[in-house]
Amino acid sequence: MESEMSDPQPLQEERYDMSGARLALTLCVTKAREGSEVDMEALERMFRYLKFESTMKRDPTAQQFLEELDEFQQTIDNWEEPVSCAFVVLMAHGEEGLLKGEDEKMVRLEDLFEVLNNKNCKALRGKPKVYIIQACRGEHRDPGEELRGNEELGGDEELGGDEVAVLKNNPQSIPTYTDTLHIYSTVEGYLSY
Amino acid sequence: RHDEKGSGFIQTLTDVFIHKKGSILELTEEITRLMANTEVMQEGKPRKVNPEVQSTLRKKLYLQ
Repeated sequence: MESEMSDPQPLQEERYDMSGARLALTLCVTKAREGSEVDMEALERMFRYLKFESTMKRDPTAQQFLEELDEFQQTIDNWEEPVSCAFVVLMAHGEEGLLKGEDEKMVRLEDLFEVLNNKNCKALRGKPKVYIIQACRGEHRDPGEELRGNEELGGDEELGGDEVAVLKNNPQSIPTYTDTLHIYSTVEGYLSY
Repeated sequence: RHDEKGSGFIQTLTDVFIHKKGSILELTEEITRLMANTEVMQEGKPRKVNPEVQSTLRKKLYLQ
């Protein structure tokens, strides 16, 4: 049993090859979502800086969320050069697992995520797919929990760029749901062996 | 969202992805840390908002 007690070995670091094309799609419902144009500008700046080919669509209906994702998948699969990575940004009102289109109808996030998975998008098979979802997932509000003296948050640190649209640091409280890592043995809807 | 400044989440995320170096999981930790240090006021009451990351990445992803 001594071998089981040997020193832990460092992880071998493997990186995704990012030398190919980077493609991004942003779908944003701006209706009754003040400030969303500012968010889209910030995303456009970020994608330009990170050398992504960025496409932005405003005010999709629930059906158009799906159609735009389908079109994005076809664009990726027909891209002439190898594709390294895709970003999808989804911004709308929402509930857990659902986004609300401009037409007030709901679309399931699961259906959107399916479009670019390894089965449905060959050019992205084994390549990183990053989803950024800016939407409500329910009605709960988090007032935070008070910290004791020895449970300090990090100090004030300024970001190098644009100011964030939130109030400045409050070291007395912390969100209820941090410092937890969720590790599931399988993805939702699938068996675990 | 702030009418003129946008959402804390997107503004923090874009700032971190542009101005910080590290793997994307390290950057999302930084976003969570920064958002934990801040609060928003809603109807006169302080509120906390933090992102949740679920990952099935098999390798390190570096965007810079």
